[in-house]
Amino acid sequence: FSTFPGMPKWRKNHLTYRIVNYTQDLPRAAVDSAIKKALKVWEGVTPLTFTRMLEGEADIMISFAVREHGDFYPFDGPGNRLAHAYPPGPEFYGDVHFDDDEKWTEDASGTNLFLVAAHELGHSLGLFHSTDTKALMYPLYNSFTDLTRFRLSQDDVDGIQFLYGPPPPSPAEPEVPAESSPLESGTLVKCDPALSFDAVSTLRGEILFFKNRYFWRKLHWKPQPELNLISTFWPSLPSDLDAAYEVISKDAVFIFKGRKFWEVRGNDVQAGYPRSIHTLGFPATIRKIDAAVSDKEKKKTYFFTEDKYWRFDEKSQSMEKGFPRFIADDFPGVDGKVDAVLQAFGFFYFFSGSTQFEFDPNARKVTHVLKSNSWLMC
Amino acid sequence: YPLNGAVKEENPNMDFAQKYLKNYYNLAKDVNQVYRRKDNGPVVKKIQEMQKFLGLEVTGKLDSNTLEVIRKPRCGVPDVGQ
Repeated sequence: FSTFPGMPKWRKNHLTYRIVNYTQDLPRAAVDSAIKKALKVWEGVTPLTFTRMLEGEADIMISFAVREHGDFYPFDGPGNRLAHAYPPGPEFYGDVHFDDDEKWTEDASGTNLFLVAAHELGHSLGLFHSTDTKALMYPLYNSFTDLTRFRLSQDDVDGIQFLYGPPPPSPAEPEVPAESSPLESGTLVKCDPALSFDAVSTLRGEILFFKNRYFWRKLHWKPQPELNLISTFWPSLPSDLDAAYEVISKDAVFIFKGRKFWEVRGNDVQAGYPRSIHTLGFPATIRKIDAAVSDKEKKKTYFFTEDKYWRFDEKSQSMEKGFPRFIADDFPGVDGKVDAVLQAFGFFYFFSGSTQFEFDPNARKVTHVLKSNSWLMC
Repeated sequence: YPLNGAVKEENPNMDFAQKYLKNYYNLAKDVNQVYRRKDNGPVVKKIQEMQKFLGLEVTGKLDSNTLEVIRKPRCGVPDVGQ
């Protein structure tokens, strides 16, 4: 599963919806029923509830339209694009639009309204598309779905509960502490003083702080960092990364996990990856790296493994002789295993657990010791 | 016209595929089929990305299977974040 960029979600559990207009393909009652049934699909696995409004501005406005319909995402006649929806938020966000050039039906003889509505409402709640071909949130319409036994896939349930957690225990069930979603359950509180990072990298002027399957994205024009799933932008990358660094001259970010590494440019994972880290010149004894950073001035990339580091020459594309060297010898004061390294403002920032060492390469000394999450406005 | 290769005859499948990749996979709007470069790098990469996302064999080519899938009805929301 994945969520929209910035991970928008409703900040309340009781949402409203309104069916603004109707298709001529079906009786109104059939449309009402299909929408209600589609909402129940999500209600059943979350704390969310949906109340219908007959007028005014509801959170989720549902309408039928053809071709250009005022949102710069025109429909395209019969087939191809069936519908679209917007992620949670004010005004047109959260809304669902159905292409009325489709033949909307209650069964599978045409385009089943319930099935498409359940998918689009997944978007209205904050889910992006899934690569799981069995998931409701898979982008292609599956006309062979057995409508009589429709069920969300585990991927759909994992996705929506990642955002909203599971439904509250019903009165009959024993009171168990409702496990909230990872966002609330503390596993991902950005100002947790114990927070550490898996990897940190710049990317086209932004700074990315990777943790588990997520990353915080620090945009210089936005004080608050944005939390995203790695899969939202790079569906093929793994989670729990080891290291990441940007080579600005190549407009590329290199991502490491275990013996493999990937090159990404913006959204695009470059062809021919993953490659083995040993192609960079590491001996076979090295099974992973802990951290990496590329010095754009010197055109050297530093790789950190346990208590040593290596230096890679970006011009000759080769590991330099005389390495590895002890980190303590050349970066005095940087203690402990290095989780991640960032170069900014002429300093190197070494992240080790919840501690961050600001290192001045000219003075060759640690100038500040900070909390790792100081970059996240904590 | 690019010196290193004549503009190939129009390929309706490629047109449809490029439109699909622009709509759903962030293929840059300026990748214009008229200036089709020999290696067609960005489009091939995007075809591979789309094939991987949709669970197809990653060939980087508009094989029949891929063409069949991109003509299937779908949701209008993109598959990859901007």
